[in-house]
Amino acid sequence: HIPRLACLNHKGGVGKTTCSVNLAAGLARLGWRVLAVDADPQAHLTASLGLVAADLDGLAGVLDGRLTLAQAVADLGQLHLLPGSAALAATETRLAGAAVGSHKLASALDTLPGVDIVIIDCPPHLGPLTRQVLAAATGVLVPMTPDFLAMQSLAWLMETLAELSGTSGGPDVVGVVLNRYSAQKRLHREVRELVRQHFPGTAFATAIRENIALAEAPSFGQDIFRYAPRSAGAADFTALCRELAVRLGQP
Amino acid sequence: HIPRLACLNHKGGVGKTTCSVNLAAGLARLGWRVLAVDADPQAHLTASLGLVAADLDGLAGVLDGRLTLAQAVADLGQLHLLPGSAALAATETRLAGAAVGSHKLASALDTLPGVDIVIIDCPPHLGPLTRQVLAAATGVLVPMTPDFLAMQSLAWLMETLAELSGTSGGPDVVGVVLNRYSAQKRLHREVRELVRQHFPGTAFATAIRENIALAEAPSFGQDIFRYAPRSAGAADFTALCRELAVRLGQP
Ligand SMILES: Nc1ncnc2c1ncn2[C@@H]1O[C@H](COP(=O)(O)OP(=O)(O)OP(=O)(O)O)[C@@H](O)[C@H]1O
Ligand SMILES: Nc1ncnc2c1ncn2[C@@H]1O[C@H](COP(=O)(O)OP(=O)(O)OP(=O)(O)O)[C@@H](O)[C@H]1O
Ligand SMILES: [Mg+2]
Ligand SMILES: [Mg+2]
Repeated sequence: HIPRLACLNHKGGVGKTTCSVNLAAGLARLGWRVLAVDADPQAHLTASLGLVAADLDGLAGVLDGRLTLAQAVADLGQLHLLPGSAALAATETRLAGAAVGSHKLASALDTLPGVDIVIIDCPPHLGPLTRQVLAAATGVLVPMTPDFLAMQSLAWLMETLAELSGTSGGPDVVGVVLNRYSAQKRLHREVRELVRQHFPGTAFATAIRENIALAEAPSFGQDIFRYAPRSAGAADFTALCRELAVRLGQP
Repeated sequence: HIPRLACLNHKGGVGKTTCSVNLAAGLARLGWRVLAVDADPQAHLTASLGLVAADLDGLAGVLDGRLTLAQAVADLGQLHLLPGSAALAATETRLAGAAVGSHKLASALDTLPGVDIVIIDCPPHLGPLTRQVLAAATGVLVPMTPDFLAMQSLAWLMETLAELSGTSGGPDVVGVVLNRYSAQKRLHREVRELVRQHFPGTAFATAIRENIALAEAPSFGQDIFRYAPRSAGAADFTALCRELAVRLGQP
């Protein structure tokens, strides 16, 4: 089965979207055929790739039964995107009232050939939308910032994922991505060390450093490699993509 | 009616919790009798004030009818806290299925005398919990980081709040707090200017600068004034508290 990775963390602003867009683009540059999925009503992955979410039905249309996956997917040349939109908020409300155990996203993803990997951006909330994603995902990437509150959230998240993985065959944690890391900050070094101690083997060796180019790129609708190919952000995500490929057994 | 301010933004990691704890502590230092409310299942405001959320029923107990407000509130000396806890997640699920229009938090807050202001920390999600908060709040503070994706979220949030305020007497926007601001970064200066243009009069003159002390303080369970009284973070929040007091008509 091809890898379907959810960028997941209920802690806000840790870099789920930044990792989703730049891992998707970076893997595409390494030759992978990538499908990026925007599962957030904020539609920030969609905006980061230069599309206007308000014009697109996307994932909401698929989950609501209006569109097939093939109809909803946008071909962006370097990769394909299943867009997010504000309509996903209503979808989530409907899913909350519906029967548990629906695998709508999982079944839809089965219908698309010619894809080597799926990268799914999630909202900062473990609700019905994220549960659809978890039912479809083979693995989870956990971006986090190297600070105390993110560490608090990580503990709860890893416990929750372990339960899901154990009892109902949920996705494995493929890795933890330390984002906005600054080696000069003692707090960052300490949190990085705590992650190594408490969750050994999860953190990628590559940490993504703080780099303003990563915050500027979305305003141009570009991934970091297009926007600032010689930036620290581009270098870090290139290294992270290579490390991820090794972990997926396809270096 | 005393001010009840929700620190609200569905964009994650913009500083809702950081603003909640330091505005609460800062106003307390100016002589206000403060009730801080942690409406987030992550319970980060609670942790930032040095309490272990797992030991406390708090807001979840009040919303579920197990506790009165007086029983649930913790007296921390400088201020009072209605704690958050993971139990709030189950509460939110229950509220989602319940009839619309419940004002449980609003009624509970009415029962506590001796309070000059209520500061409410919200999760990064506009769901049933946040709607309880909005039904109880007189005003909204919107922390945001000065970047493109936060600006995207702000536009949607301001529109949503304007609808609520217009049609159903929802809370007014008291102000937008620019957080993690760095005057050296062109992106930050541009976003600050965009906020001024599109939402004139909303942004506080005081921007909270990036300051590692603000990220370290929660790990010691202390507000910034206790943890690092001479830091940029303490100086900025002191100025912000004074500006907020003026906006509330009580300088
Ligand atoms: N390494 C970095 N260096 C500089 N800026 C960054 C970095 N990573 C993320 N950012 C910026 O920080 C903000 C938050 O990141 P992002 O939106 O990717 O987090 P998120 O986890 O997807 O947030 P949410 O919980 O709201 O979905 C964005 O404006 C982004 O551009
Ligand atoms: N001005 C600042 N300088 C340095 N660090 C900051 C600043 N503001 C917030 N932080 C840190 O950034 C992280 C995110 O901030 P915070 O948790 O307050 O945001 P939030 O909006 O409450 O997040 P969530 O959406 O998850 O509730 C925290 O680790 C916090 O300590
Ligand atoms: Mg995001
Ligand atoms: Mg918070």
